[in-house]
Amino acid sequence: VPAAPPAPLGCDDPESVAAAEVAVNYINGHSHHGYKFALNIIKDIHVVHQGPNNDLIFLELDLLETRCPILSPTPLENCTVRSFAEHAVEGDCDVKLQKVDGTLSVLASKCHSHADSSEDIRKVCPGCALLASLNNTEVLETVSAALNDYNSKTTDSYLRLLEIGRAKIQYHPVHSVVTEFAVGATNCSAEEAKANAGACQLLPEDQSNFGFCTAVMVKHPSQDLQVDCQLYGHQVPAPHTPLLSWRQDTS
Amino acid sequence: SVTKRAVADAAQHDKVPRPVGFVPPPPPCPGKILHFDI
Repeated sequence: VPAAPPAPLGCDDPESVAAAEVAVNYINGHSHHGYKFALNIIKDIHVVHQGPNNDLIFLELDLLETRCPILSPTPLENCTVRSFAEHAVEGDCDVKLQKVDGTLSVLASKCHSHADSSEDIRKVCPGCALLASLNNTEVLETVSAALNDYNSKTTDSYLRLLEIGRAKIQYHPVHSVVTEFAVGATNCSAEEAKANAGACQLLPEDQSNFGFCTAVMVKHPSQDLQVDCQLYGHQVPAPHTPLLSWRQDTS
Repeated sequence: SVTKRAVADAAQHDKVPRPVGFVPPPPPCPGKILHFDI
């Protein structure tokens, strides 16, 4: 009598959790936009035996967006998952892995991300701000004003916009626009950029040349703009600044 | 000629007496929700 086939792998089995961890790290490592995602649910797992110590593993995962931008050096386990009230974004991913002699490697992955429905948010939090389109006029105005404001006050490198990561607009009780956007340091200081910003080039693609800003523009009842930028690494040292001191955090 | 014999109904699993305190295993999938369900 042939041996019974092994019981199907459960989604919460250690082997499944290990495969999901490899898959999520691969997805975050190969994404260049937006934010890091964390595992929420292992929806399904299917193992196809290829031979001795050789399996193909098909995973279906539900991920949730964290607050860490994709370029942030913060490790994923230290990244907070955006809460439901923050208008969470979910990622549906299908990942194919191979496990040879116990070593897992990702062969292919496909993800679709989508924001939670506004209706769901309103049911739970009627007054919560909702995600806005990234090319919304108010959002673009806020990002532009915030970056100009930051560059006008900084004594460090002139920052250029890389991408808008997220934006929310609230109308009551205060009309406000909250944005998050990725920036890149350039080869100019902010002072030099005042003369000719067009000549400022982005520094080579290195994590330390990137940063992330959050900006809040209040429009009604009073006008107010707050911007906070955090750069991940070194700055273009101003000529008079001794090398050691520019490692200070700029936020 | 072919005759069809009556066969008793197959026993239904849920009618099999379970030992006291028996907890059925969790379904293999989907797994548990680590954060919240969206």
